[in-house]
Amino acid sequence: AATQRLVTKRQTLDEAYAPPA
Amino acid sequence: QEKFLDQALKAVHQESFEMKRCLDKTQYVEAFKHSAILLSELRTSTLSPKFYYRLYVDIVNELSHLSTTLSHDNSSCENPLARFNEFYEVVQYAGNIIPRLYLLISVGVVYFKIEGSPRKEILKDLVEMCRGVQHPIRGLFLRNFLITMTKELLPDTPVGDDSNPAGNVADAIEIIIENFCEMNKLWVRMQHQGPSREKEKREKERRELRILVGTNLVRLSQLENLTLEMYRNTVLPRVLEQAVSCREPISQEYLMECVIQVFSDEFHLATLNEFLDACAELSPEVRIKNVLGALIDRLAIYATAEGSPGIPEDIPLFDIFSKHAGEVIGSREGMPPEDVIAIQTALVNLATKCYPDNNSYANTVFGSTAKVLKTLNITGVAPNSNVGRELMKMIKMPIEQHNDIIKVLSISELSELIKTLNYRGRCLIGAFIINNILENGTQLKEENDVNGIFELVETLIF
Amino acid sequence: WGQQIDIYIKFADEDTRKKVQIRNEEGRYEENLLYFDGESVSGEIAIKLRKRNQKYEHQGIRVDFIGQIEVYYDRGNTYDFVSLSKDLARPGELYEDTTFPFFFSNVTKSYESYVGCNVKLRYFIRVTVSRRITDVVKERDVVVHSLSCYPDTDVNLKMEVGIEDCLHIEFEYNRSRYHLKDIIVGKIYFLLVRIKIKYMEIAIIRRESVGSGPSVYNENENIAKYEIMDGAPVKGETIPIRLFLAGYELGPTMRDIGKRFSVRYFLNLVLVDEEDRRYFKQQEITLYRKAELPNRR
Repeated sequence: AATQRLVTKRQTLDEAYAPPA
Repeated sequence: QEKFLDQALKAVHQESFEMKRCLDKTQYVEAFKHSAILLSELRTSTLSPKFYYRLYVDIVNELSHLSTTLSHDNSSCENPLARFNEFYEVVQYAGNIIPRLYLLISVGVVYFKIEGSPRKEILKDLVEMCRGVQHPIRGLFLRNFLITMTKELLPDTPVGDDSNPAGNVADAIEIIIENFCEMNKLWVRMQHQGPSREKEKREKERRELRILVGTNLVRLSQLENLTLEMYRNTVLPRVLEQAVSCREPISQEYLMECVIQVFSDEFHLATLNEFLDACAELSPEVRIKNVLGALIDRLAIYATAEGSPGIPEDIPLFDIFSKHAGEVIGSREGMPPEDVIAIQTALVNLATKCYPDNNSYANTVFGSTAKVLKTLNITGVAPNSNVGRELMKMIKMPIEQHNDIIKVLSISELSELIKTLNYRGRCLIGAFIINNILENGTQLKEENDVNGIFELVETLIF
Repeated sequence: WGQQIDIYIKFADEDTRKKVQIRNEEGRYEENLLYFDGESVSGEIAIKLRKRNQKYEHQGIRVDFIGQIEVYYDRGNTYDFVSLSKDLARPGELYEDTTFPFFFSNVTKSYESYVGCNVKLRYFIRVTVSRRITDVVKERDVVVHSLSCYPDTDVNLKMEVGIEDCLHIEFEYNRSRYHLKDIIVGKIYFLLVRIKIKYMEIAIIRRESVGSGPSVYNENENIAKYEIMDGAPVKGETIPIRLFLAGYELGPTMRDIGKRFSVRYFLNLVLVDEEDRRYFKQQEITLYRKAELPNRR
């Protein structure tokens, strides 16, 4: 129970490295 | 900064004292509370990366006392599994995320070591929960703490071996790469923070922190069961994907150099095309000559090292590098000529070290360099200019490598390149050649050899 | 002047029955016996005479089990939703210390005990010794917990919310109903981020609503603040949420209790930007006290 998480959506590479908008 | 750091350290030491007192009395939950307070100092925004690092080191040192005591006290506990299951939950009651995650990692590492604990879940959980820290500096240090603390825990058994409840080397690779991706993302994000007038300061700070990101690659390279196939199919593509996609020169240059440094020569030889293809996609601001130079130097050392099997015959090393160097240079329109020559120098280094008995490779490079300079209308190069320094290095290289001027004479294009230098440059080269002959006692027995040398040193003679 | 008495209320299974702590109006903790709906309430009342060899006249002794709602701003008007009474003695005299047993069988206790900002709901035993001028009254509280059992299948709470061209998020919590020792597991996915976020937290808010119709008075109380993100994310980022309710003093959701008050709980997702502007999204959740399954051999 102490390690429960929801599945995360994958972030695209473009999103990951884009400068903050 | 010193004042801020002193204030923070004072608070840290006060709470650490209380933490230790509680641990001595086995009041673990109270100890966690004091630990959370001392860890709260890592929430600061007032310290620069250098000073934050000093604070981090001190705090980690104090926190190690908690981990050690918890580990030690396990032996006298009736049901350590239940206890640590509870501790893993209790530390998550901490209201602030930074102290919570540092505590989670500290407790998680001890929990991991208990027989029967959900090891795979713990490792995965620690990596995933760190997503909550999106602040670049705080996130980098947190994830560095994670990768440091889990060093001995990563499963390093071959794929297919189910003996380790934490998984096998494939799971370890996944964890490290996930952590690496997040850290590189945070590191690159630093570049975009703050006003543009502080760009240089930011870049300097980023360079100070690069080792935090590189540690992930070091950890990958330390996996004993990392096979060439895994490196080629999983590790390298994922790392290169991050390096290329981040489109940020400081990160790109460092990551490429780091890959070259930490992984083995055999891995590099087997994945040259992939690596060099990625080089062609790097940002124009990346000093690609450093990257290519580093790789070539590495392989050249490998080729000539005592006991080394040398470059496999089925790997046309020079052709591969030559082709990719050409592509890299061709794709970068604004590449300074000195960088072009630096890349050519690296190729000469490769040719002379890896193929010492075959000067045709070196000759090709000299020929193409002379053509490039002609195309760029570069003549009369001063030896102390940027271009000149690189040219001098390039010309001297086969002479220093062979220490036998007779062998160097077969590099017919060498004289063409010498002619691109100015008077002083040609004199310096001439003197260099003559000194080399004298130092090595090279004997000139053939008329052709003498004529060849006279051609190289003709400026001095005239 | 005259004889005086001390009244002691003792419950039958006081030594074995579980005790729980409850915060009183002054904010201090009290420990009381725990009862559940349908349980009988029994015990004995001891009346001790302070002076020896002096009789004590009374007009009757009565014991009541009362469940009561009291609104603080209207103290005179309490509402007794449970009122059970037993006469212990007819008018007469007491010459010595006397004990009276009492037994209330299978008492309905529909609501959970509650002490809030403006209202409280309590259960207590009241002993009344009637006298000519002033009655002697003694009360002793008990705590009642209401248990619920919901099926494991429950819909998650998932919603997209945002401010146009500024901030769009999708939040998801794994359930809409949580028991008091449950874990809120969720995530926040950032669809658009064009503000400089400093941090994000989840607050648990208790809203106490007293009254009905147009004269409802709401009071919000921040029970917890839990930081779930430090720093500024970019588009595509997913931030995990794992919030342990056991770490907080919570009670179950109470809806329209005695048509007088409600206690509801909300999760308040708050994003704070660099200029300390707060962007929030509130979502009601149902909290309940879980009925523990009996141990089966």
